[in-house]
Formats: sequence, structure tokens, C-alpha cells
Amino acid sequence: MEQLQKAIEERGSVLSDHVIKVDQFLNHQIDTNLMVEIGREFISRFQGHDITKVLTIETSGIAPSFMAAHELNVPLVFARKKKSLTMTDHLYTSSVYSYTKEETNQITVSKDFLSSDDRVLILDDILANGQAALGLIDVVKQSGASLVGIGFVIEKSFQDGRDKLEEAGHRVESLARIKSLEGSNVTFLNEV
Amino acid sequence: MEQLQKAIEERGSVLSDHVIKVDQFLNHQIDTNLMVEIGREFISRFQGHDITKVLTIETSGIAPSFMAAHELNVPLVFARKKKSLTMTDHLYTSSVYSYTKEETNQITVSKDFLSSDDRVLILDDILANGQAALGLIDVVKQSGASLVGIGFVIEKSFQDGRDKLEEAGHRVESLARIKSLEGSNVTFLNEV
Ligand SMILES: Nc1nc2c(ncn2[C@@H]2O[C@H](COP(=O)(O)OP(=O)(O)O)[C@@H](OP(=O)(O)OP(=O)(O)O)[C@H]2O)c(=O)[nH]1
Ligand SMILES: Nc1nc2c(ncn2[C@@H]2O[C@H](COP(=O)(O)OP(=O)(O)O)[C@@H](OP(=O)(O)OP(=O)(O)O)[C@H]2O)c(=O)[nH]1
Repeated sequence: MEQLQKAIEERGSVLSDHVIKVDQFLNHQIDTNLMVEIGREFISRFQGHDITKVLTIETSGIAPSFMAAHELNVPLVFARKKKSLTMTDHLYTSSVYSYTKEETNQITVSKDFLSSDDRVLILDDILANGQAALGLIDVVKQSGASLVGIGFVIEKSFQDGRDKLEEAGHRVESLARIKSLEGSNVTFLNEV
Repeated sequence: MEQLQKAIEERGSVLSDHVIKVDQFLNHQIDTNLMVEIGREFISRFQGHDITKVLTIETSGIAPSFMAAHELNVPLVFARKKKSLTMTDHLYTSSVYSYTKEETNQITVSKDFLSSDDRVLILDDILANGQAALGLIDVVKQSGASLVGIGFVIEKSFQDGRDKLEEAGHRVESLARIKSLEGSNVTFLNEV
């Protein structure tokens, strides 16, 4: 997605060989016009699947997923990472391991909002090692819903997230695929 | 806002005399069409103020604020409540006290995204005791930006949030104002 690659090049900054900072338009300040285009791009890749829900995870997944859900005219559900005042029972939960923090956290989705009648599109902002996505996949599995596919705004292709998800048999669509962040340069996978 | 009051009555549930659960369309599952209407209603109340940024706080503030920012064609910035991978320095921070948890947390906004040139509209999902809003106001003050006003989707008018904000001299707009949650009934302030 050209407009997204341009945003990453011009408004992103390479923090290390492994981390790209995109706070200026995705992770802290949100460029809503870009989110509209991201939503449309996600929809065009997952057309014709009778999607009934978009599922993401707080916090940065919400904005890019919002427009996709809106375009599809379906609800957006976001998994919680921590206890919420109103979510106390009747929950799907799954464990997500964090390599950086070396800890396991529980993500939760209320059973009220996901059932075996649903056809789910999982969307999130960044695909790194895929742990969060695996947690969401597990939640969908527990609900009995069908998983149509998984979309990411940015994939770090030098990490093993995509492999993990594809090995588990899932379709993955990433709007920008970063091959390398070495030498403070962003190199995309589709570059010739 | 009639459509919002109807959503609260039909899709909300009263958890106690003090807590309304609106997970079905605002706090966990998001009704994006309703968010579009909420965004438009916020804009109509704050017209003609040359707003340059919408400021909210993660997580539930993002969806209702997204459409408002989009309609105004300005960026949406969301304050972080916890450490983020990419936000390490150059930050405005403010303390927010939680009565329920009896603890103080730091909220942060990068200095990159708020300056004295900005005219800010603060938006959030629920106004209860106003502590989170006071934290956002403090961040705006630190940046030197002008504060145009503060908008909430739902105000619990039986709590002192609105008074605190108005006593501090700020304009507050709430799309639904709940007078009472007693006896498992939602009573709105505008009801005759
Ligand atoms: N900007 C940026 N972020 C990265 C990058 N690689 C991973 N992340 C994000 O960092 C966070 C890492 O989460 P951890 O659970 O600690 O996982 P990990 O150490 O196993 O990767 C995630 O944010 P999150 O949980 O989705 O946070 P939130 O933004 O939704 O609050 C993930 O999306 C990167 O190159 N750039
Ligand atoms: N559903 C619902 N929520 C209420 C109600 N009253 C307060 N809240 C929310 O509960 C959370 C309370 O936050 P605390 O920081 O513990 O504050 P408090 O005890 O001083 O009120 C806030 O969510 P938050 O920090 O905004 O969480 P998030 O949803 O953004 O993650 C606030 O919006 C209510 O009647 N119904």
C-alpha cells in the first residue's frame, strides 16, 4: 500500500534494528484519513467472506480496525489486556506471552460478542512475533466462530510472526511488509 | 442525543446504583455507525473554534473521538496510561488518581504532538469523577495549547465530575447525562 509505505518512510523513525516508531500516525497520534484508506485496503483484500465481526486488541489495533468494521457495516470488538470494570464473567480468555517483558498476560473477550455464528476478521496494527494474534485466534476458536483471516497494518517480516500464523493454516494480509530496519533504513519486502 | 439515549436504554445494563455497563456498543464491542453520529454531534457542539487536535485517553476514548477528529479533519492524539515501547522521552505527564483502585497513575502525551499553537478539543467516553479529564487538561496546560472544551459521550451527573471541570472554568458537553441509576433504571437529566 503506497500511501502507507510513504507514511512509514516520511513519518516513521527507526529506533533500532528491530523497532520502527510510527507514533506520528498510528500508535499515539492517529491520522484518520490514512486510517480510512487502511480500512478500505483491508476490506478489498477480504471481500466476499460474509464477515460478521472485526476482532482486534486494545489499544493501537482500534483505530485501523474501526474503519474496516465501518466499511463492512459490522461491529468491532476489541480484546482487553487487563481487567475492566464491567467485564467480570462470561469471558473467553487466552494467554499471551511477552518476550520483552518475559511475562504471560491474559486477554479477554466477552462471550456476549462472539459466537459460533460469527465469521471473524482479525485485524491489528503491528505483526512482530505473532503472540497477540495467536491469542486472538485462540479466542475465536473457543467461540466456535469461523476465522476468515488476519490483517496487519505493518508486518516486520524479519520476525517470525507471519510464519507462525501461516503454519497454523491462517491467511495473513499485511499492508506494509518490512524486510529490514538495519542501518536505520526501512526496507520493504516488495522492493525490487 | 436521542439515538444515544435509546442505545443506553436498550443495549446498556445497570450494574449497580453507580455503574452503567455499555460494553455492547461503546466499551468492548463498538457500534461504528453510532460512533459516526456521536462524532457529528460533538462537532456540531464545538463548531467554529478552529480546532487543530482532538485529545483523548486510551482505550475507550479512541472510537468515539476518532470520528470527531475525522469530521474536523485533524489528528487524534490519545494519552497513554502505561509505558509504551516507543514513548520514552520528551513527554508531558500528569497524575490521575483512581478512587476505586486507590492509586495514582501517570498519563503521558508526547511533546511532539501538542504545542502552544494547538487548539484542543478533549473527548472521552465516560465522565464520572473527572480525574482523567483533569489529567488531560493539565497536559494541555503544560503544552501551552488552548483548550476549546471537553466532550463526553456519557456523563454520570450524580457524580461530581462535571462540577469539578466547570469550576475550573471549562466548557463541558455531554451527549447523554445520567441523573440516576437507582433501582436498575436509567434516568436521564433532560427527562421531564
Ligand atoms: N511501534 C512499534 N511497536 C512494536 C514493534 N514491535 C512490536 N511492537 C509492539 O510492542 C508491543 C510488544 O508487546 P509485548 O507483549 O511486550 O511483546 P513481545 O515482547 O513479545 O514483542 C506490542 O504493542 P501493543 O501491545 O500492540 O501495544 P498498544 O500500542 O496496542 O498499546 C507490539 O505491537 C515495532 O517495531 N514498533
Ligand atoms: N462502563 C462504565 N465505566 C465507568 C463508569 N464509571 C466509571 N467508569 C470507568 O471506570 C474506569 C474507572 O477508572 P479509575 O481510574 O479506576 O477511576 P475511579 O475509581 O476514580 O472512577 C474508567 O475507565 P477507563 O479508564 O476509561 O477504561 P477504558 O475503558 O478506557 O480502558 C471510567 O471511564 C460506569 O458507570 N460505567
